[in-house]
Amino acid sequence: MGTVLAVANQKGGVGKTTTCVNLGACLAERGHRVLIVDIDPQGNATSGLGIDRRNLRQCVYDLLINGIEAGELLRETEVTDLWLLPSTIRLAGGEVELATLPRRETRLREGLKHLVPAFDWIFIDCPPSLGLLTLNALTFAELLLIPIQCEYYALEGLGQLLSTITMVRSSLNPHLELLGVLLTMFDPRTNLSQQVVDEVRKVFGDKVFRSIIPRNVRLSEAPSYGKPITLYEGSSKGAQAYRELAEEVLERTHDK
Amino acid sequence: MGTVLAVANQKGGVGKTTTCVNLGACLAERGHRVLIVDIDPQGNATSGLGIDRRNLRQCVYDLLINGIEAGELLRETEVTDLWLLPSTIRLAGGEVELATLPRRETRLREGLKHLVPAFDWIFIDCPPSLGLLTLNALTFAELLLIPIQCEYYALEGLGQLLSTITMVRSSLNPHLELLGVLLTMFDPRTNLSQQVVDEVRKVFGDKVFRSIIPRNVRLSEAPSYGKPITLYEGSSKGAQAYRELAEEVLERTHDK
Ligand SMILES: Nc1ncnc2c1ncn2[C@@H]1O[C@H](COP(=O)(O)OP(=O)(O)OP(=O)(O)O)[C@@H](O)[C@H]1O
Ligand SMILES: Nc1ncnc2c1ncn2[C@@H]1O[C@H](COP(=O)(O)OP(=O)(O)OP(=O)(O)O)[C@@H](O)[C@H]1O
Ligand SMILES: [Mg+2]
Ligand SMILES: [Mg+2]
Repeated sequence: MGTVLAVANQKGGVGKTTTCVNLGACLAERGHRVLIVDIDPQGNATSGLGIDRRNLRQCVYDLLINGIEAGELLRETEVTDLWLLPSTIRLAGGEVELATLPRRETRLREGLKHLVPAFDWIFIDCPPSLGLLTLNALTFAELLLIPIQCEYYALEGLGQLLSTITMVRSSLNPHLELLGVLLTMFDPRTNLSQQVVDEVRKVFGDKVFRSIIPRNVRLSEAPSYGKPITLYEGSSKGAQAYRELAEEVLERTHDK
Repeated sequence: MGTVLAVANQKGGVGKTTTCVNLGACLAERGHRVLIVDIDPQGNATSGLGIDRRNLRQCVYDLLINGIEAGELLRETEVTDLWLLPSTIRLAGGEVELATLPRRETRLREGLKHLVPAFDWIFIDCPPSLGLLTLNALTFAELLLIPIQCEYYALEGLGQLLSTITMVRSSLNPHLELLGVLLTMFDPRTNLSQQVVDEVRKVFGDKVFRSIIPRNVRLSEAPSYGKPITLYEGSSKGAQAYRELAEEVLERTHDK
């Protein structure tokens, strides 16, 4: 039975997409069947996995708004056992349209829950906001992973995110649990990075993953080739860090 | 008569707040009267200017939703002639509430237009989305500055942003003009940075500012002291780059 994991943080540019794509690829490398659901209208996870958004006639918008069968929307990627439910620019108007529909927070869950047994993992890449698209992800997910950039501003929005999780848990999805907090873009040359790590550990304790993702230029180059880091440069520090994270995620969930 | 400038890009983490705070401080340093309006619920511009959000009883939410007089909400900052209209976590629910109100796209303009003559510049720091808060900014502004990070994913969302601008111009604000595109977090050690610069110049031509903001750790440290770069480390490369940008912004607008 698959595990549904939302990767969310309304702060922008903290590594949500990079984590979805690369953690997904590392788990697929170990033989897990992984589906990545891109619900960000920017479609970065879609292009980061080499799918050309301009050629897509249908996407997650059609699942959320038109009730199209999810199975018809799934795409294979270059990585064995790694599948994608893509997003396109049509999703940009999706949040406003979704607001007018019945069961607006649960349409992602309704449209995908029958596919859960077909995968070991379903990752949902969220946009940088706490609107209806992210709410749909938090309502469907049983686990949440929060990437936090090792930067000062990244600490600011955590209160808002945690209160949204509490709200979701009390009204839409009582099963939602925080799997962990992931520190990203760590730069050992700056004091700021270490200060943020210390601060986040103080607030989240052992919810913080031991693995820290370093700032690594290979991670930011890989999307321009449409490949996850494991295919683009498997021996890089970025690939190793995400493999270590995959190991930890499996440790934390093995008894589930 | 003041110039209203929106700093927007729905891609997250590209340097919108950093540009508002530091370009604002550089213009104030030259004797211009500047107001920074923070309409991002995360309130990074508010804390980046040293204002403690927890102590604020009222903020931009009260202007947008409760029609409170803007003058009562303005705060002085540590920088002479640099003022702030702060945001707090209360704004997080603001977008949904705004959607139910009459004249929902023009409430920022209605609430602030009488203050325009009191400032030389009004900068609006937008959240990483194209929802009602950003629409309010684009409806009020006459000029738009788009920061673009020197990263691959940053190129992806431009089509969406440009089509939003076209929509705003045709229905809400025919005067909106693109002042320029600013390249940020340029890292000379990577090929990727230069590739993005070349690509953005190809698409935007001379709309791209000559000044490029380098990746500079002082810029990311300054917010943790609540100071813009001009007060935190005036001789840093980050401060120099934003001063050069200020010069160029004045060149581009002097005949206005
Ligand atoms: N560890 C890393 N080292 C270097 N660059 C990174 C790293 N992680 C992410 N990046 C780059 O930083 C930028 C932001 O990351 P990413 O797009 O994954 O964040 P995000 O949270 O998904 O952003 P958004 O809020 O816009 O959805 C991207 O250009 C990405 O390639
Ligand atoms: N030129 C730079 N050099 C180094 N760090 C930078 C630079 N510009 C911005 N930063 C840092 O990068 C992060 C993202 O920048 P910033 O928060 O200004 O982007 P944003 O577009 O406002 O993000 P959001 O989409 O969440 O509003 C911040 O932690 C900031 O301190
Ligand atoms: Mg993303
Ligand atoms: Mg910002």
